[in-house]
Amino acid sequence: MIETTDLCKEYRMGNVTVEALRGVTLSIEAGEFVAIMGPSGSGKSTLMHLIGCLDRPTSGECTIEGVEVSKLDEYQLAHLRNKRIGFVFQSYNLLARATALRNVELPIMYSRDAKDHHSRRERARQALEAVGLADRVDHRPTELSGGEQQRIAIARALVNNPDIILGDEPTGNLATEQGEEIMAILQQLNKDGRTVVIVTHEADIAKHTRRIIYFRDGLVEGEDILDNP
Amino acid sequence: MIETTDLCKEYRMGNVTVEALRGVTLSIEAGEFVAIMGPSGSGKSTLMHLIGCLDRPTSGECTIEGVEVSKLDEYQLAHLRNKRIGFVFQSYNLLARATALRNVELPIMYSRDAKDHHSRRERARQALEAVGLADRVDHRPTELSGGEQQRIAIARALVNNPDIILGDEPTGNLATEQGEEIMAILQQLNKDGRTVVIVTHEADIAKHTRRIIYFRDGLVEGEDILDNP
Ligand SMILES: Nc1ncnc2c1ncn2[C@@H]1O[C@H](COP(=O)(O)OP(=O)(O)OP(=O)(O)O)[C@@H](O)[C@H]1O
Ligand SMILES: Nc1ncnc2c1ncn2[C@@H]1O[C@H](COP(=O)(O)OP(=O)(O)OP(=O)(O)O)[C@@H](O)[C@H]1O
Ligand SMILES: [Mg+2]
Ligand SMILES: [Mg+2]
Repeated sequence: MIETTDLCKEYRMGNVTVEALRGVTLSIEAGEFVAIMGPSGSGKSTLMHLIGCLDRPTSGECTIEGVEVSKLDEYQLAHLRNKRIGFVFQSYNLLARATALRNVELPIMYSRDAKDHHSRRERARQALEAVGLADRVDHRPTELSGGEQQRIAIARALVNNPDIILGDEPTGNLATEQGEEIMAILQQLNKDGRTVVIVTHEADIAKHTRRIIYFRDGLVEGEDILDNP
Repeated sequence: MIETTDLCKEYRMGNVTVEALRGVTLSIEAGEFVAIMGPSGSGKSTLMHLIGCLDRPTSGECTIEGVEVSKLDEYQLAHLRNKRIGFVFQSYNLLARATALRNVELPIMYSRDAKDHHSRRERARQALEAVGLADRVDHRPTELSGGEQQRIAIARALVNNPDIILGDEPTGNLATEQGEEIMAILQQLNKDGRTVVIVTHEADIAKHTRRIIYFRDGLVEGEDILDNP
């Protein structure tokens, strides 16, 4: 489902090069529930952007659902992202001037499927209801708390029923009880067959998954298999 | 040091009113080390903005170091904020086009004290070094990981040696080890006599403080005293 081989990513800034990923090889099967943990700056978000088809590697290979992503053009990449992948960004990336409802409708608006557009408003409402924000649909991001913005980002990632859900610190701004509610949603989606990968720094969140991959300095350092259903 | 009496804050949006704080009365002595916990949307950031002199209440009183803040004009409020209070925002509020170094220098640039300006660059470097970012001084926020941005926000809050440190989820994007390093910095500052108040949703972080205040639906629900040095 998701495979990387010797994946490297460098950021160039003038005469300085930051080696964010230094040869990452890993494999995630369809239907897995995986957590990625590691110190700040160890390359977790960089990896998520590459497997989420939001960026291209400097070298190495990245294969999503059997497709080598460096062989796709921008148009095919955008289609894969929109149809197959739901991404929760570490800093949410919400449109500041749009309401919660419009932010969640956005992925549906990119669909080329006409019937998607008829049900768009209703599906966005349901997604917001599922994360407890039914009474915040008309608020803009600046009129919402940190945890509410995070939940909009989660709702938006799920509204297109993606096969693969990638969450970069999806519960970072949520208190324990609400973090557990989000994990319950992700667990259910995983039981329904979706592949879920989350970056988290909280062990209490990671313990809901079935495998934890540890990062350090741009490399995979090790992993744990958890005895969960 | 920090006292609120029946503090209320309403947000008006068209014909909808959100009651973010519904009568909060609390008192924090100089030198205390306090955590504030509670569900997403319960009013924690709103309270922090009021006691940080970044916003005004709808009703009720807020007194900082003996001064009733609603009696201050904008100029006096800005001076109090700059000299006395260090604020770590939940969404960092960094200048996107400035380097890490310039972002941390910013509070010193507002000082009216000439000798502050001579030592500015050096003090900013030291603050960044204290949070482990000595080798990221020339990066801009978009060229940094989430946890690195968070640590710049922390360095900026501390660079003016404030009496009161207010941190809104200061370790939200930091893995356990680095979260502990930040708590060690805050603990040392507290031992040196500073008042530290942090919002956190992680019990492991809150256990470093000496008192936890619990929020729910815009009100204080209760508190715990912790047996810490
Ligand atoms: N500018 C605003 N306009 C309208 N409503 C707002 C505004 N800012 C906050 N709110 C609402 O006020 C309530 C309290 O917000 P606040 O940011 O204080 O919560 P919080 O406890 O910090 O939550 P979190 O843990 O998610 O950061 C929320 O329900 C939010 O929707
Ligand atoms: N656009 C960029 N330009 C230059 N350097 C970058 C850029 N983006 C990230 N970096 C650097 O690459 C490294 C890895 O960043 P990444 O965002 O993947 O870390 P992370 O593991 O997600 O950290 P965190 O837990 O703090 O979110 C960091 O040291 C960061 O400074
Ligand atoms: Mg990250
Ligand atoms: Mg908040």
